[in-house]
Amino acid sequence: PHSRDRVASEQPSGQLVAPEDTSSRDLNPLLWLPQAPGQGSALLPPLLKALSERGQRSWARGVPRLQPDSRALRYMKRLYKMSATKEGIPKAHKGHLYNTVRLFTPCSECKHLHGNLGKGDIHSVDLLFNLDRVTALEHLLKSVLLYSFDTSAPLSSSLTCTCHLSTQEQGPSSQACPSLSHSLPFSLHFPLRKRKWVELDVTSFLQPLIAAPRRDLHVAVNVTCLLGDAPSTAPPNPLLPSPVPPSLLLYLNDTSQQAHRRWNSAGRGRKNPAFPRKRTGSLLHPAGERASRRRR
Amino acid sequence: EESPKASPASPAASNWSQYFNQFQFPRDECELHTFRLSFSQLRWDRWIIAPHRYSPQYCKGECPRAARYRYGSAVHTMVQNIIYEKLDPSVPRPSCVPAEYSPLSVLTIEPDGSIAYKEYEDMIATKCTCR
Repeated sequence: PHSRDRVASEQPSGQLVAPEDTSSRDLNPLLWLPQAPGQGSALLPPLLKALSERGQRSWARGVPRLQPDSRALRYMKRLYKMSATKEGIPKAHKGHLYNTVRLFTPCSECKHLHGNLGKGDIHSVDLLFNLDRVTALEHLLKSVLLYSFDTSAPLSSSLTCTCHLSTQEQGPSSQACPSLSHSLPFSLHFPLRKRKWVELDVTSFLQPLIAAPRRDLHVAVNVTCLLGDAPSTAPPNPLLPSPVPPSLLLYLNDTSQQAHRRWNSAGRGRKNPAFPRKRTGSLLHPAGERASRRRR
Repeated sequence: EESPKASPASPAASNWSQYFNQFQFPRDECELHTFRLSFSQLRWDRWIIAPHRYSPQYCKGECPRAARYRYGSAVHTMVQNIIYEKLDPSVPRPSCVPAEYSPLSVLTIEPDGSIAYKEYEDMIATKCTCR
């Protein structure tokens, strides 16, 4: 208690709002955190620190928080249920090396679809993703274009779709350069029985683009679908209901101090970071165990 | 049991409990306590979608003198206890603090409307120690 009085009586550089003052103010916990960014934020646990910085940015600018697309929200809630328990404890999966997944929906002004029924079904869309939220310490493991289809409409048993991607490189003075199109043909067989989501792995395509220090990603996506496997003339009705413009899903490995290191947790609680771990512990890396056994 | 009279060291049967009390560990000994909060209490549920409940737990209680054996404490902890008891009571007794943590997965809505799944380290205390 005395330490709290001391803090409440001094005027700390962070203008801490003493708890008793909050009766008159909105009970917003972010107001209890050091206001000046960076002041005392080192004392905050990682989640509070991340939220206080995030909350301050949006509160400070008075910017209302944009609401995400409901389909995208549903997909991420399903991903959360697969990755963590109800209490929020990450599930130990062998292949699950990511500790961060970010889902971006394209900016609204650049959504336009046009279907050309000449050769089967063609959907093309011009997408602009703002990747501001990806930090320098988050390294890309996998990127996916996420298509969601409205499966209420009757669909054929299986479709063969090909997806071509190309990007518009923006020059340094952001005038439109001749588009350096990187296109990768994908062939995709998917029975559209009950599946609402189709994931296109575009990692090899986006890796160099996301690694470059850029904030915006401009991608043109053409999806051509033919009935079954044999090419055929386009039936009178379109094969695919017009898909919603795809979202971009990035699986990342966050290497910052506060992020959970999956490769390091051997299913046991992590030692208190304030107390250095023993060097020979196999927790650090699998080879540690063998090396110490050899030494013994 | 053979000798009819009670041995001088052990007390008469009547105050056995008082006799054993001196060996009992402190009642409010250093241990892990449960604390559950929901992000809606903090009104953070507008951007923290999951989990709904978060149990950070905490460590609280007295550190007994034999902290080394029950808590895997460093020898320094016992030295600090001896300093407090024998030399200088202004030196604080060892404190009951977390020794191990587990991570927490969080699903949040970012200010730009994108959605992030993140796993944060050291968010739930799972074991206590005396330091």
